[in-house]
Amino acid sequence: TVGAVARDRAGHIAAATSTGGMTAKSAGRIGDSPLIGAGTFAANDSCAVSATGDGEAFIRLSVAHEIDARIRLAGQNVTDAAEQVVMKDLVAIGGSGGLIAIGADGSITLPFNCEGMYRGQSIEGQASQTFIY
Amino acid sequence: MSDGFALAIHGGAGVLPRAEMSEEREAACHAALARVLTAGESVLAADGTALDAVTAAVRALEDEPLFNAGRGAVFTRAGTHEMDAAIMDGRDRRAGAVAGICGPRNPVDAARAVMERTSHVLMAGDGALTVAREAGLPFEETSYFFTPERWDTLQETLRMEADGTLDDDPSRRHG
Repeated sequence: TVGAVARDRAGHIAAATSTGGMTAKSAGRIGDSPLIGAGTFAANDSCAVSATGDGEAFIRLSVAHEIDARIRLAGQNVTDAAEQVVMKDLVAIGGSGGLIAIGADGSITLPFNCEGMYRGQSIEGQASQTFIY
Repeated sequence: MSDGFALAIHGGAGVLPRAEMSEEREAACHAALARVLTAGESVLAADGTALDAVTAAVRALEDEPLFNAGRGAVFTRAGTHEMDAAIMDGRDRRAGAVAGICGPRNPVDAARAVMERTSHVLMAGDGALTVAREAGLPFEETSYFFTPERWDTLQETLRMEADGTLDDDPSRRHG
């Protein structure tokens, strides 16, 4: 699975996710990536989320929407909201994986609860960074 | 926090234990991630929209055989490819998604076509492909999405299933 989240200079945000699925999946199995609110979400310019991991767990937890809900209803920032969902809520139901998220203020968070991920980030005025595991 | 643009990308989960990744592969992955960042940054630096930036970044990720989407798509147990993609605009809750398709070179463009050319959010199968064709998106033969590494992974997985040695590593469930 691959994905991107962004905030532009006008302060608007967006998310996109794409996947070829998990190896040897059953034909017709669809994971969280194309499900708005599970693997992909960006609404009201509050946060944008793109996820990768155990798709069924991400669907059951509505991971991306859950992060947005924590921001809107509990007043959390995007980093704390994503940390809670990935490191605690997902783990509690046996889900492994991670996500990338960006807040309305341009804050980026990249949490994951498994062995490793491929990541990159770019913030205007700073050097771009790429990460493996 | 920043008043300027910001972009984050992910190339999915690692399929190799860290200790088994060669220096050459690690360098190739860093280089690929940097190319993807450049694709999105160039949009944002030109005062483009976040929507166009994530489209460009994901398109670049899909074009990259190292990562699991589009050109590096994994195989179903039937030896076929099925791709999914989604996109959402934070300004107005517009969203588009496709599922269970194979053909469009860049599935994210098919998702965006659903968002921009239909009143729907998620389309699957032949209907999604029709939207992509009507949008004039480039299509590829199945051979375009074949990579030897993904094929070998499928064969190894099926072999381990058959002889009862497939472990329950949760990473096997990662898309």
